[in-house]
Amino acid sequence: MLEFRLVQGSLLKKVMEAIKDLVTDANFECSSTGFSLQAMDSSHVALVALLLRSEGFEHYRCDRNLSMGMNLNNMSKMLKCAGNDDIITIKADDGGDIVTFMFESPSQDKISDFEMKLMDISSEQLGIPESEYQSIVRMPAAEFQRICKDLSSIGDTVIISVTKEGVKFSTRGDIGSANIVCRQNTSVDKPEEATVIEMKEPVSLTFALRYMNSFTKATPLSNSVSLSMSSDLPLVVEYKIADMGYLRFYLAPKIED
Amino acid sequence: HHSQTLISRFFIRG
Repeated sequence: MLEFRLVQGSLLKKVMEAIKDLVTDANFECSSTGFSLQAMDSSHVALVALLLRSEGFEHYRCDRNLSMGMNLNNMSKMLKCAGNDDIITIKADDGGDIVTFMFESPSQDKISDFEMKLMDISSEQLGIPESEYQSIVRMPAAEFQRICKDLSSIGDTVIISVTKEGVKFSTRGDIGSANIVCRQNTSVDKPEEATVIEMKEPVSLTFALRYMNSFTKATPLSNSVSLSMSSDLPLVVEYKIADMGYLRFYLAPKIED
Repeated sequence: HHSQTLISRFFIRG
């Protein structure tokens, strides 16, 4: 059987809100390492990878590796019933066809359990090779969200260019064009407010803003976001989940016809 | 014009 108890239940609620519009059904893989998920969006352009390490849970028991197929929209409906301060426990039996979500209020005066049917999902696990990136930009997550939202009112695609000068986000549409440049800025009070540019080589890649905006739904998970880019690899947009792991989005670049 | 590439071609199958 498996049983995970997450004191900061709101993390799981935030993860679901971040991915449920991108991915419909997914297998959650449970092992002694942690709770993870890898899934592509329906058009096979983007891939989501989630890892919540076992050490981040207050209690984590997983007797044997288990793959639980879930409809993310249904899971989100259930997790929306948990209060933001609730402790969430996930339970399942080996070979069973249901998963139980238990919500406890912080004062322990309200305890709810919700059972959800599991599904058989045939999904291909893809191997994600470790890569060296030409450029990595770390910036405040809210700033990145604002940029993607602003640019999508003007164009459909964004060109992200990293040079010594900084990182430039550009778009073009029927009404005109826009360029937003963020320079490296490490002289801030809090490290999460910094913009840090690690450039080995300049890089310039084109992406669909529709996907970028979808990824920024993960903004409540983390104060900062990192963008890892190489000219021959998908973009990695990573939100670290404090003390537990990460939520990563991989997006294939658009190429010139 | 740009066309979208599929993500799976960058990763290892199986």
